[in-house]
Amino acid sequence: DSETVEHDEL
Amino acid sequence: MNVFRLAGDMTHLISVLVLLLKIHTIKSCAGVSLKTQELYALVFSTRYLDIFTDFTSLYNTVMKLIFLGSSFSIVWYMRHHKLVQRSYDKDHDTFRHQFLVLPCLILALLIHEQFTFKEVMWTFSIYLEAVAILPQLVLLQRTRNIDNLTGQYVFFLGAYRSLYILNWIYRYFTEPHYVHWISTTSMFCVVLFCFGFTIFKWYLISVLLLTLSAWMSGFVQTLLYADFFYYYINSWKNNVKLTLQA
Repeated sequence: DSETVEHDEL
Repeated sequence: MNVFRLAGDMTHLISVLVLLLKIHTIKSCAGVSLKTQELYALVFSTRYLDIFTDFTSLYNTVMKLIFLGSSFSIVWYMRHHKLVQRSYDKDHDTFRHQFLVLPCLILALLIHEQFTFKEVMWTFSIYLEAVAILPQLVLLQRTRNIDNLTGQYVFFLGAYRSLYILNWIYRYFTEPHYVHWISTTSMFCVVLFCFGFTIFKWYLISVLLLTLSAWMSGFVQTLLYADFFYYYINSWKNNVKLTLQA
């Protein structure tokens, strides 16, 4: 549902 | 950040440090695949395109810089450093790594979560990371003579992969929207692939042990659910409103 995909991992 | 993710990052960091230690202090890269190292440099450069645009945490930025810097310096050492270069086992490291890149790129163009340049590149890096270890495993099989540091490098790399799977299992139960099925599936594939490969016993043993602990954590989750269902069925039987114990 969010606009951009979040990548908070390495 | 959960304990699996932190432990995964730390084992990843240790694997890189072990390799740098071998190359920088012993001035040897015997048994290390340049092809794999080049693939990792490509993996990190395509994955961390957001390094200057999206800020997650100081930890993330510093780690990204470490992984980018270390992978490129390892490649530089193996290609250009006079002493290190000499120990490089060129004749055995003949895996055609360029043939891994194209299928990963096509797959990333076909299967991704969002069709933007950054997202497709991120997906490509995930697919490529899953197979980047192959030239290294092939080299180990061909040379057979594996020194301690190279063995530890591959062991820590395998531990990092497995701990990341545990991290995703954990995150799936705590924050399901954060789990990327692309990375989880490709990581599972590489673990299965390594089982089929049966080359490197420490790699396999580490993966096996950590898969077993993944089942253990799955078992604990099931117990937690059983607890929930116990209260659920009780409330249904006695026809009272469902309340859970703290």
